[in-house]
Amino acid sequence: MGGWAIAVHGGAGVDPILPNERQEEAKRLLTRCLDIGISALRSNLSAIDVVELVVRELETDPLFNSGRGSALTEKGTVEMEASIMDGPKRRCGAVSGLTTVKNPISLARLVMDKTPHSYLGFAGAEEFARKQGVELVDNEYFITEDNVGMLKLAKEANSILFDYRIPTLTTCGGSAAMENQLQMNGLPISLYAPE
Amino acid sequence: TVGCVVVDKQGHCAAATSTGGLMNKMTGRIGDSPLIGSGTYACDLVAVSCTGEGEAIIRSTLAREVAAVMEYKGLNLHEAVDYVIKTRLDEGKAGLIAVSKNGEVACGFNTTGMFRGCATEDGFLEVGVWE
Repeated sequence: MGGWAIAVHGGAGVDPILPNERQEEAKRLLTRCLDIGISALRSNLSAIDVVELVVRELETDPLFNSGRGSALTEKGTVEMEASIMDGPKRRCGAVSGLTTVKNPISLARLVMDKTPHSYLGFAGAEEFARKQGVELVDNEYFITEDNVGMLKLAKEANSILFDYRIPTLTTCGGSAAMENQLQMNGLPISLYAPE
Repeated sequence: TVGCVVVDKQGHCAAATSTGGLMNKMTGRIGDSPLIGSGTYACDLVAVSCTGEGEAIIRSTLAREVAAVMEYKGLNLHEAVDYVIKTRLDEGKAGLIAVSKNGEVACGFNTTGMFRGCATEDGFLEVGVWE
């Protein structure tokens, strides 16, 4: 047995010209989440409880693409998804198409713990959330000003963007795309948000 | 996308992943994050959470692949992560974090960077964005 360990992520595909202050903001959030996880592990919380706890924190902060701060659909709404898996017995739970559940990861945990199923989506998942009494919020809660701007850019570029959370409008717009030769999926990297 | 993987003092592994998906995605689109074996996987050996180009991660069943090469090829955690990032993504761009039941931690990505952090019981702690 090698002792506990923890890792967190806030998405991949970072804009190479991401401003330093945005990088530092992201590092602060990751450090805070690691600290929460470390404290929980030192308090002997189980691995499954710790991953839920840490992801809830990431969902609640608007910096990365999950929960509040989620990427927007073509209609300007938020549809979230999450999953959780417990290694020892390979138990798992997953949800998709959530529009009002404040912390999707906890609903995924409830699917794992409280249903005979592995995956609930859309209306059925929302109904299950209401029955379980989890915290619900209006869809507007998840929508940030930055993301509204990024959706506008995505529509102007007629492209689907990866979930770039951190870039400012000036770093992910068309001019930045022209300056940057790196490509992902055939599109300039600067058009993507780091997932 | 955000994710967390943990191995506790008992050697039990767990993984969690949550996302809003892609900006300007079609309504009804499902990515890799909720798909067990693609964006998220945990077993008695390892826990994995992925992020990146969801459709590529789905095609490669990326998270399960890490566990599979550990089980069937006998690779250690770091070798397994390197192997799947280099050989299983085809043209896709993605990253992942992983822990093993032995308390090892690893991350890998073929994108320009990945927002990530990790810590172990022996005092190691690292937070990074780039390679």
